[in-house]
Amino acid sequence: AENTGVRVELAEEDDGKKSSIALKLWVEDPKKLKTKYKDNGAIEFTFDLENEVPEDVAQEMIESGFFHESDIKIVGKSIKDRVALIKWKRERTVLLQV
Amino acid sequence: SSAAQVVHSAGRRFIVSPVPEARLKDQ
Repeated sequence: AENTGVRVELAEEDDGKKSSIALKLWVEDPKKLKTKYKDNGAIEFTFDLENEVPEDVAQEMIESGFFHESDIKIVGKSIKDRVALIKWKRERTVLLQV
Repeated sequence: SSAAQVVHSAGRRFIVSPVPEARLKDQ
């Protein structure tokens, strides 16, 4: 995935079954953000892989005051890339099992 | 613990904790 300066990682082991998974997001490179990051640390949250949209979570983070509106794209893309990777890994695991 | 919790109006829970040192170095 493209280096957005915002890192999103799994906050728990993915058992490949649960649709809801814990993720952790933090800013690795504040210079890549358009606005100054308030150094809040790592933000942990749960994400529903089947029913949620990464951009909605990014919007909620902005409304909660973690990021400025101008950085919604970078935050949304960072979550989206990680979610795509998790889904890809799950699909690959299923294919290998078959 | 220094973890803080923020609950968004939509009901989502954000838990804020310090970024692990090892992860910052792992770039």
